[in-house]
Amino acid sequence: KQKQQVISRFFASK
Amino acid sequence: MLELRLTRAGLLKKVLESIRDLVTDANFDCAATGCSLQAMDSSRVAMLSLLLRPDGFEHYRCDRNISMGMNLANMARMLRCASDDDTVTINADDAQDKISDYEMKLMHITSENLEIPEAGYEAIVKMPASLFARICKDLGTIGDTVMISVTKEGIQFFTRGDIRTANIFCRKTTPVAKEKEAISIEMEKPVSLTLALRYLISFTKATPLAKQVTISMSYGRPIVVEYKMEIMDHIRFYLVPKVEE
Repeated sequence: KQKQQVISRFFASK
Repeated sequence: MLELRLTRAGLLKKVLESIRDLVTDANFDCAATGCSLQAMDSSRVAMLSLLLRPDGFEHYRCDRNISMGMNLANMARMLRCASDDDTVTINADDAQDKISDYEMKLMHITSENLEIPEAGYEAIVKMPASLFARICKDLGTIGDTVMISVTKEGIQFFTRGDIRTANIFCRKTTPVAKEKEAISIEMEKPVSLTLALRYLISFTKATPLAKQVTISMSYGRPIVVEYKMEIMDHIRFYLVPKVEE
């Protein structure tokens, strides 16, 4: 099964 | 006070058309250094960032940083009234509740701004934007996801649907290839990512903005699909790869 993560997990908040 | 004038409304129309499937409302952050936009799609799986450089405009005045929250469908609807070679002017006064000429209502949008590092990708492929668009569209009729694999020989697109599989391999071209046909690869190591095709297809709406598209990939990081505009800088789309659970 494939899982999709959200994009904000990958970048730091400004 | 913000005053932007562009003698080719068509360019702004193309930019809007390329992003409005992905994002409904977005903040245009205008500063002396240019107008930028960063927004995520509603499922927070994909993101886009856009930069319009001041020298891309015939007139650019931005006295202080201003963030204009806009509904992109409304903006596109208004811009549809302009021909491609018409001049479009956007003014916003400091009250920040409308842009004149179009008298369009601005919105207050709370959005999270992310720090996105530009460098350090394991594989960077440049290829004709129209070719990438065609591949995504064709594979989208077969499967929901595509596995994009980059090796030093080329870039491979593989999809699997209910009834069949499809595999497209684009070989790296020689340095003498014409720009519109060229496929170049800078690679530290081979990378393979699985991505949702419907987002990639949505990104390719930006194809009219650039001859070439740049695809940057690293394991475990969002893919970046970048269109470099001739006079306006860039539009970049980010998509989180699918991972096996």
